[in-house]
Amino acid sequence: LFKGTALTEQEWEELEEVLLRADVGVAATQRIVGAMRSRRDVADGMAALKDELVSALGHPDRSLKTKPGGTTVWLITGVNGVGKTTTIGKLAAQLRDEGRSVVLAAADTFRAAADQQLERWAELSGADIVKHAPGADPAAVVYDGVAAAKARARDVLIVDTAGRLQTKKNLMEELGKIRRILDRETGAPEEVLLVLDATTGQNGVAQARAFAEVAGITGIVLTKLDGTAKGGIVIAVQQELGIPVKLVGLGEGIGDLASFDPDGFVDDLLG
Amino acid sequence: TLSERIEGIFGRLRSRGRLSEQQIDEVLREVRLALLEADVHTDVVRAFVGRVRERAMGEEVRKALTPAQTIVKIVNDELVEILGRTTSPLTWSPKPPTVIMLAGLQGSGKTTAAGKLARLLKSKGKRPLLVACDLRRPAAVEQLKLLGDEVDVPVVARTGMTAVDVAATGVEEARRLMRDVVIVDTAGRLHVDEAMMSEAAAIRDRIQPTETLFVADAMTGQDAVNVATAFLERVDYTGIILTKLDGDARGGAALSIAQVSGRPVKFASTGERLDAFEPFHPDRLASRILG
Ligand SMILES: Nc1nc2c(ncn2[C@@H]2O[C@H](COP(=O)(O)OP(=O)(O)OP(=O)(O)O)[C@@H](O)[C@H]2O)c(=O)[nH]1
Ligand SMILES: Nc1nc2c(ncn2[C@@H]2O[C@H](COP(=O)(O)OP(=O)(O)OP(=O)(O)O)[C@@H](O)[C@H]2O)c(=O)[nH]1
Ligand SMILES: [Mg+2]
Ligand SMILES: [Mg+2]
Repeated sequence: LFKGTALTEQEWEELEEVLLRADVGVAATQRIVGAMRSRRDVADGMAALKDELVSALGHPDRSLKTKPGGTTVWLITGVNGVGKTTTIGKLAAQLRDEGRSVVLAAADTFRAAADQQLERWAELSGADIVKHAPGADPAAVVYDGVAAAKARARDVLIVDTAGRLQTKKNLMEELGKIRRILDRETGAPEEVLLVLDATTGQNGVAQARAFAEVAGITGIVLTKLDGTAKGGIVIAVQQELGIPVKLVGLGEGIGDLASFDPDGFVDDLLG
Repeated sequence: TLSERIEGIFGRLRSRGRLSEQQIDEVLREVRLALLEADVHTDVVRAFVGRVRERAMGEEVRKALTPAQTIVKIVNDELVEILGRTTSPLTWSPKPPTVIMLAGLQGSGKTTAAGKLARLLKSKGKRPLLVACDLRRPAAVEQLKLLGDEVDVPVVARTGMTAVDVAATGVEEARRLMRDVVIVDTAGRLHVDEAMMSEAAAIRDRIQPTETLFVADAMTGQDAVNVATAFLERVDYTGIILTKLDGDARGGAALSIAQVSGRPVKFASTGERLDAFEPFHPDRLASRILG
């Protein structure tokens, strides 16, 4: 689109607009465009922008960690309705396809039919499930999940948690407690994943910051990328917090999960 | 806050008497940044700032004793204007039952909103009936049934039928059981999923709702315009429910959605519990968006 030895003011604004529209946010957009403008050699605006975005996403380790010779533990967190439970179903199916045995811990004991929803995913993915009565202490489900995974020598324990807005101090403390239980019982979880909805605006960065503080986030699952939202907030999450995207959700079906490809992501973002 | 930033500009520029165009441009820059940081869509921001600029150049600011405060008031007025100026009540059908359909993206809070609406209307002396038309999501029907139990409102659920047929059955049941309002929960769907958008339109055609409420998450970013426009065109809605307002998202998506749809926000969901639900107050969201 933009060719020539220097971009006009109008062309710079158009590049900013692309980023703002993608939920990259004002601050990150100013950083990125600022970095581009300080380069003398911007001939092709879109190509330069692509380079800038890909480099902003960096080269962190995007693999999901496992524990050799023991039970791998993955803790799944995030605000309400982002796709935690569905993502767990997809992960369990992927693990089964890799020949690994899975236990799911239904530690969302609050929301109506949360256990039944996870139970259905356990059926579909061939995983075991540990659940208590609705209203039970989530910590008790976590303890039982760990015990079951060890007793049955399962390869992976995935812990589903209730959605919680990061503004809810008591719920964030509950999550911290769940993290500490896992630390004591099995050692630090191999992954503590924050599920972010691609339609989320700037609040996504606040979510990542708060969840990182309380639970220590090792990676992001960016869901609902099959919609039209670009999920640009993950750029600020990487730049400001150093938290990498590991997985993307591409639909509601059991197979709709893929590893994060920065190049493809940036191509889609720039449309 | 934006008003503090605007006051700061006037303080810094030490103006007495008439505002210069430079001062106004500086103020408008702050307004633009505040709205973008609040997730308002870039096009909506552009049009909004244009309108504020026009008013800021006019008599009311020129003659104001405190121009900074006048501009803040203009911004606030323009926001409230878009958001619907006052609370907007439900429309009732002249011939019962009133049918209310809920629609929106995955995870926006529809099923919970159905329970909340049922609880609210029951507390106002209505006889609501809930209808479970999400046949896709695992345990969606169970979820609605549990919410119905919690508020002591009956739930219509059927297997072996399409969502459209369940919806129609729900309305028939309302007549049979003499329930005066039917609340139809539907599956979350993407605006770019042609089959699901056709289903939503088919449900609407079949049950002819008096109110179709678009349920939108307050933390939605720029995509709000794409979604709101597509749902308006394919499903059409008469009002909006804004959810998860108990978070700290600024909620600019609400402005974008109200602007592009011209529909009023009717309800605010402010928590996970079923009693965290109230008529929407535009002035409260206006000050929240401005930060
Ligand atoms: N289109 C699409 N929908 C998704 C994706 N991931 C999850 N969903 C849908 O999003 C909705 C919410 O998913 P859940 O798994 O219940 O989300 P959650 O985070 O566990 O929700 P809570 O436990 O209530 O906080 C469901 O309708 C899912 O089918 C995705 O990648 N794409
Ligand atoms: N904090 C908070 N959570 C809410 C609010 N409204 C709904 N939720 C939560 O958001 C999550 C999603 O709510 P649902 O009612 O399942 O959303 P949905 O739109 O029916 O989801 P799908 O049917 O999968 O599209 C649940 O965890 C709800 O408890 C709200 O106002 N505040
Ligand atoms: Mg869940
Ligand atoms: Mg639902």
